[in-house]
Amino acid sequence: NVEPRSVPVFPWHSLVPFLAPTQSD
Amino acid sequence: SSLAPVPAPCNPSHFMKGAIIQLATGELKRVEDLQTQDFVRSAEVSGGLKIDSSMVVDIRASQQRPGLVSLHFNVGEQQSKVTIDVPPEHPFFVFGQGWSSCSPERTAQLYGLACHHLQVGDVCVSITLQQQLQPQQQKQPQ
Repeated sequence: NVEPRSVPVFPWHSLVPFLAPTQSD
Repeated sequence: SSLAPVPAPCNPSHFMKGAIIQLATGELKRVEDLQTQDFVRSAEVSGGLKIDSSMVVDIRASQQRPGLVSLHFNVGEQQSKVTIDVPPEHPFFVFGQGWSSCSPERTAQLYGLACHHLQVGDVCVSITLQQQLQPQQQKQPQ
């Protein structure tokens, strides 16, 4: 019997940059 | 059939064509099928995160890190200046256009993901924390 292969699922927010302005701004 | 690109250890596999992405609504979509509304809706549902519009204002080779590109953004309503160094193949989601990078050829080669060419003036999807209300701003319990 073939082991079911688990497919990784990624959260949506891992795809977009977190661009928080640095304090100096 | 063309061989599926193999994620090198340094290449994030969530950008690999066919990667399964879970939206805040619980819906599952492939990375190549995502649309602007998916990010906007997910931020609304997720509560603590906010979608910002980040306009690319300059693209140049990184001085500090050879091989990377420095992307200069104006972020959000405040137009805050943010600069990040990324590999040229790193994909960004551009409002109304979709995935874009500084080297679409390398993005296709490494991730199998079709991209537009990222340009100055493109407005990218970025996230930031939802501004917490100041205590005095919080509604008093009725």
